[in-house]
Amino acid sequence: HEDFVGHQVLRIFAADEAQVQKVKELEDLQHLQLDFWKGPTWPGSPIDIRVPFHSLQAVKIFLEAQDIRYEIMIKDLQSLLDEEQEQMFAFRA
Amino acid sequence: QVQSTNTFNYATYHTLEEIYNFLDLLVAEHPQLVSKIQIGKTYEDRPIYVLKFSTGGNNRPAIWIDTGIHSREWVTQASGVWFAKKITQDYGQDPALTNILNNMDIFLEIVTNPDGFAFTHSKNRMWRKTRSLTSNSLCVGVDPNRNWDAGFGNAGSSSNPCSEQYRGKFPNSEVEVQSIVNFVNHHGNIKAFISIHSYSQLLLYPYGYTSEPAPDKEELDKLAKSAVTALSSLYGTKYKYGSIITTIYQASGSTVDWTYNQGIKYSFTFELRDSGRYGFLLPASQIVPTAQETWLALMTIMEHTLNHPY
Repeated sequence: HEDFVGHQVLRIFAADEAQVQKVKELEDLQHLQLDFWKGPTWPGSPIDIRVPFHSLQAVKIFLEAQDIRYEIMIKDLQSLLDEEQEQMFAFRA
Repeated sequence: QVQSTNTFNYATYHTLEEIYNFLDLLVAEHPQLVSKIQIGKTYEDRPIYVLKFSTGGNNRPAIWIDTGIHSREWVTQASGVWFAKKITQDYGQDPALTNILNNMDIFLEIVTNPDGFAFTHSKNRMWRKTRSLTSNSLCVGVDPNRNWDAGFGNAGSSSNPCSEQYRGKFPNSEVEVQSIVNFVNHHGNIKAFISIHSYSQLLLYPYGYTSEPAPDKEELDKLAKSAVTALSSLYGTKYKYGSIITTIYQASGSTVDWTYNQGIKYSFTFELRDSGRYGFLLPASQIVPTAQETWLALMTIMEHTLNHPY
């Protein structure tokens, strides 16, 4: 199984078109291996990105430097996945 | 294995094998109403099944519903299972659904991307695309919702095989897409086509590849409003509605743009709920409420389709 330990999902709130464009720039940075669950659209519309552990610091610094507001939507993805698996096993049992 | 669709647990997520077993059980329990059609085989050679709900007739006007084209959107496949059971329960009981099925057929494809779905269970829960290999690339899969022959290759899809929105090399390159295209073309009498995704609580209609309004925009908008109102009446889940391009973003090569261009007027795509901010990891406890509320919207669209023949 792919391991998602330490991956977080960030919910980002771009306040204006300039901030939306800044978040779009992140999409092009392949090395960060970001997974856009909800892509950038309009100002005010939340953007959800799954960020691997190794990219977390860079992304957060980028957002803070651009004064783009974000919150942590899912703190540790793997723990949610573990819960999901446990529940499925429990129902089968 | 579960021996009856009555003891099947609709409030948990299931593997591909469990869902395929469910299909067989449902067909066995309701042979006069439900049949299973194989419309193709996936890239990895898995069968692609569609349930046909029919009370008779020959090539009746039909409604198509698909779930799970993006494999990680597990609440959609789970909702599809619930819809299938709901149809068998309500036929003969609910006058509206009975009326629909006495005049039209319903086709339901619960696992539209079986390879991707199996992969989400075995290797990578976050997998979205198909599992086809691309020559000269290490990256796997095509976004099947960018692979349709409607504005294919325009903005709103990617030519990069490593992108989650990779469109593929040519329209219908994915057998999962081509199988539906063949089926729809061969059938020739599909009047409504509803493709179900998650998450972000939207009901969308064409177009996604162009800002040109669809010729039936006014009617589609009114119908979407009615459907969303019905949906929200159950649990208060808030939905937005509108054309794909104006409501979310430009997306080329998408399913319902193609179906609309084939003359299927009532072409819609849903983004189901995440009212708890879990994204693709919607807790299983929300499967049934999600399916219940979505069903009300589906009924609105299906009834409208029945009552507005074209």
